[in-house]
Amino acid sequence: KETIQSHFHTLQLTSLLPSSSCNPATKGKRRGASLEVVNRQGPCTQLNQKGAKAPTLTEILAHDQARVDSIQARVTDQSYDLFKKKDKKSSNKKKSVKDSKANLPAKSGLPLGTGNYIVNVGLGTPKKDLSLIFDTGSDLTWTQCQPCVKSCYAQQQPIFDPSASKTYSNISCTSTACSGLKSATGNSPGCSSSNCVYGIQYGDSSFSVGFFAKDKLTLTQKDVFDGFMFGCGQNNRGLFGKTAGLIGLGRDPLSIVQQTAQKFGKYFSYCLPTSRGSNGHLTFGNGNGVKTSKAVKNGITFTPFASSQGATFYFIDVLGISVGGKALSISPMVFQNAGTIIDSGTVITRLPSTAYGSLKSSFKQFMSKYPTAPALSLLDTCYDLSNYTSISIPKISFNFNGNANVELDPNGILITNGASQVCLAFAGNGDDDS
Amino acid sequence: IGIFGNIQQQTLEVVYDVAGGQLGFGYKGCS
Repeated sequence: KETIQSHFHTLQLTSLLPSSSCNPATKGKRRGASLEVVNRQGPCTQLNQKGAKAPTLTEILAHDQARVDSIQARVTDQSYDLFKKKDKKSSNKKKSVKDSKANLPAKSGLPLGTGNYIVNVGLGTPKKDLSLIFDTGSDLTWTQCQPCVKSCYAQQQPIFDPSASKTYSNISCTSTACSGLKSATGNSPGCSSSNCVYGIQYGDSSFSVGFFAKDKLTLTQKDVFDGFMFGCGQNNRGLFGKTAGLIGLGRDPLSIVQQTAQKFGKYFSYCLPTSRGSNGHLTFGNGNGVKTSKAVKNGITFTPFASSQGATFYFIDVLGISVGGKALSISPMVFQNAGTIIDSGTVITRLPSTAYGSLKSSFKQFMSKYPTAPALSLLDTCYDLSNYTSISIPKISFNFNGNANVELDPNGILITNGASQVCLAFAGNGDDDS
Repeated sequence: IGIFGNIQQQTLEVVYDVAGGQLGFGYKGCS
């Protein structure tokens, strides 16, 4: 009995299924500037109302694969560039770091803004509220802008009108910020009547093109940033749902993390709610004052970023995985050879092929009493649980560098397409070196 | 490249201490 309690989750199947009721708890005390995060398919989103058709799980998984393909292509390109820079490193260290960003290939696709999680921010004077996709896998923040010279997709809120904002201004082509778009977007900026023009293209051909601009950004009443640089999109198309655009939480100097660094010390945190949950948040700063580099917080276990592999994504080192209390027999080299990033926009965790095979095999043994179901897109380990109300599943833990052990929530182990198709929410890469 | 995706991050408190070069995880971040 003790083993079952320690190494298994026993739960009601309904706890994995989506809920239709939004019940946010009263906002508790949270340090820093805190924004509400909602799941786009969850109970608290307002973006799927008025008869809008929510994407199916199969569609979500297809978009997810496009995003992963795009991330992997971009990281591969970056690694190539970083290797090229090694020779220069000894002669001019600072220049080498800068160059490794400046030499990003223009052809690379950026991650697809699948956008499962959304935050609301205010832009302009007077401020207009915008629901933006929340993305740690890209850098530029952009929103659709009037007059939508070429094209805008349908969004829930009114499209931002720069002419109605007293604090809006375009950024000049000759500015340093304009040059910085190359690393933030992967594309060289353009110029129109001395105004800087950005273009950002995603893995599935989604894109946004428009003026690179500045305006007042309001995160909370107390947290207002004059001159926030963002993309004012005049030609936008793709899988952005009814959101107004995207908020880039990556590491590039143009990301919101870097632009608000003076106040928040490049520190942010979030909780992503489940499809039944109502209390997600995105919080900038740690509430301990600015520029706190050695953050310590009760109950938080830390792993160092693996920064050696490039500066766009957030790399971390996975050392091992446990299933049902048993460490899988996977050489740490399997994870080290591939590298791992954490991304708020990718849905399903991708593992090196060998690691996924081991995880799947162990999980199947623990789940052998349940009837199997057909595969669902990239998910190949599925069960028909329609005859069960309560189920028992093995706990899964990740061991990250720095002895950081993280046990996943049951919602992080299984994904449901109804009770008759409940799948292990992991997938393998094509090979160990991808 | 492996990717730690958002399904697996659900309900965790995920802390990005970019200046400190570290990523933190805590439990019950949404409660």
